[in-house]
Formats: sequence, structure tokens, C-alpha cells
Amino acid sequence: SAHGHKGRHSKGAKPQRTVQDAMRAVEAAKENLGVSKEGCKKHELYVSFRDLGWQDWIIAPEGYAAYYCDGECAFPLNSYMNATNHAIVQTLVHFINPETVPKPCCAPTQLHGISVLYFDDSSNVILKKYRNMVVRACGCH
Amino acid sequence: NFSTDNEVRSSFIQRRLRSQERREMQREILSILGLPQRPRPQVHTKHTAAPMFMMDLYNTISEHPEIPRFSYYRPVYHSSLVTPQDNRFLDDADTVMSFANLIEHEQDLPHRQHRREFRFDLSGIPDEEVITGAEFRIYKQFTREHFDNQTFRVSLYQVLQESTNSDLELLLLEQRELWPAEEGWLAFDLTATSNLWLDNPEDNLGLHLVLEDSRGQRRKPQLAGLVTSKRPQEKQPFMVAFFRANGVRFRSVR
Repeated sequence: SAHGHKGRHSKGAKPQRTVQDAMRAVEAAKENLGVSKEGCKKHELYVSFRDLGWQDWIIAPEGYAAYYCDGECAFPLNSYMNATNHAIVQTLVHFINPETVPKPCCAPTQLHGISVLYFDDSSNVILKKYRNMVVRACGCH
Repeated sequence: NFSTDNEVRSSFIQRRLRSQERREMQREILSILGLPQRPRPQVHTKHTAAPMFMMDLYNTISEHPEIPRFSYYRPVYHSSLVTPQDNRFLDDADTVMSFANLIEHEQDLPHRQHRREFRFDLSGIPDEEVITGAEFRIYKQFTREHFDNQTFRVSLYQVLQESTNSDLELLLLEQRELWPAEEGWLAFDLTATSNLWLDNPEDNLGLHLVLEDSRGQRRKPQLAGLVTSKRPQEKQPFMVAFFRANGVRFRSVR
């Protein structure tokens, strides 16, 4: 939030952190640590119906590659294709106000469906399409 | 922060789940599938007609995963279970469900030997689903003996009312001419009937199938090659219904 306070700090008050300060702090932190946490990425997660012991009622598939999203949504986000505009803004605001504003979340940006074929209690067979079961792509939100 | 199919991180080693983890995982997956608990089917042979037909449908839609809702080509009379080449197109289905015939044994009582009864339990259909199409499917085998040039007429009736004696109130749903040399699946439209049964479960009194020869004489359905019994398994009659989700599916709060 900008309220036109620029140059109106009273003498002796703690100076307000700027975006530039935040950027410098991030770079310094990265250099000091020598490592950067891994960015937001899609990770393998295979859900095996067979391993869950469900072969007696799930006819197909045996399992499916569900994937999940994990990683840090760290500054600078604007170089990444899949970060939302708001996520970029939120990253900056997080550095200005880390106690109150969280970092953007690493979450799915594209999801796909799967079909499952299974028996019900009455031995009828059901073929159902479940949307949004498979992560296609991850990004910062 | 951008990853697609070709950028997958393998971040952990595969391991067996502990029993507690396994139970939690089962609970989570069941919740996602919208099931209160795992089904426990009494019979789970995959080699009867209905599961085979459903497997064909599953394979059809799995080959075209980009299609948002699967499409199904309705065969009227075909040797294979699902044939994408012909007939009416049934679309907009989110769910397909097959129903096994609940009448276990064929009744050869004198007043019943020329008709066959079929009954299907539709009580398992979720409330939020709307039926977009339904069919009764019965297999006709090739028959030659005695009936080379004779046609048959098969009629499918909905039972409207049962009484203690042999009298029944029936509603004719559909009639077909059959030739002895023909072989394949016959599909009878049950869309209106199944919607009625769904709204009024007490009206679900089943179906009757009646066969007549060219002189109007009632005959046993088997004479025309109609498979009305449990054998062969892969040709058992069954019912199939297509559903569309009515609005948003809500998962239960845990």
C-alpha cells in the first residue's frame, strides 16, 4: 500500500523498508547461505490402487501418476513463466512485511482428469471420469 | 517455477507404506473418489458381458484422454460390444454404469416359459447424477436349425403392475424383427423407463421379453438365439446407463 509517505519520515523514526532494500536483503541472504532452496516444481507421486489392496473392486487402472507441486516461490518470480502477476507482487510484499504476508504458494496450474472403472457393492460396474486428478504443471500463486 | 510433463522431479525413493499410512492414504483416495467406503462386490468376475463392455468403453476413452467428456457410439446391432463406426452418438456423459440382471434363474413355469424377466437395481445411482441415456442389451446368436427362412419378432415390455396371479400390466417399449442368420448385440432404449424408475423406485418392477414367430405364436427366446441365461458369461444380458453430473460434486467434509 502506498500512501504518499515518501520523504515524510519524522526525525529519529525507523526508515521504512523499500523494495530495493528487500531485493538487496534477498541477494545477501542467498550469498551468505551459499545455497538456494529448490524452486516450485512438479514431483513424482504414483498412486497405486494395487498397492492399496484394491484389485478386487478397481478394475482399471492399476494406478495413476498423480504428481504434486513443491518448492519455494522465491524472489524474483517475474522471470518464471508460470507465476501469476499477483504472486510476483506478493513476493515483494512478503519481503517488506514477512511477518504478516506469506510467500506465494507452489500449486498446480494445470490439472487433468482420469477415468476409473470399478465394481460397486452390488457387482454393478461403474466407469467414472474424475477431473483434476493429475497435476500437469505447477506454478506460484 | 514452471514445469510440465517433461520436467518431473523424482524427489524420494519408492518405499512401502506403513499400515497407518496405508489406511490414511486409502481414506484420502476414497474421499477424492467420492466414496464413503471401499465397495465390497459379492462377485467380481471381469469376464461377464457387462464388465467386458465397460472395459471396452474405458479403453476407448483412455485412448482419447484430451476429450473432456467421453463420447459413446451407440450400437444397435453389432458383433462387438462397442463399435465406434456407427449409429447414434451419445455424448455429455460423466459416468457410465452397468447393471447385472437380478433374476438369477429362468422360470420355466407354464405361464412364463415364453417370456423372460429381467430386473435391475438402480438404487446405487448417486442423487447428483442425471440419466442421459440407458439401454437394455441382449445377445442374439446365430441359429440355423428349423428356422432358415423364418423371422421372429422380439418385444420388450416394462412391467407396470404385478398381481398375485399370472396377470401383468405391461407397457410395450420396443419391437424388433430378428433373422436367424443374424448375430450380435441388440440394444433397446431404456432412457425414459430408467428415468421413471429413478424418480419412483417402487415402479421398478422389471422388464419382460417376449418372442413371437412369423405366425404370431409365442416361442422361447432361445429358439431365436437370444441369450437370456447366465451362460455363456460374456453374452449375458445387462443394462447400461449414461449419466451427467448435475452441478458440482461436493466431497464430504472430514
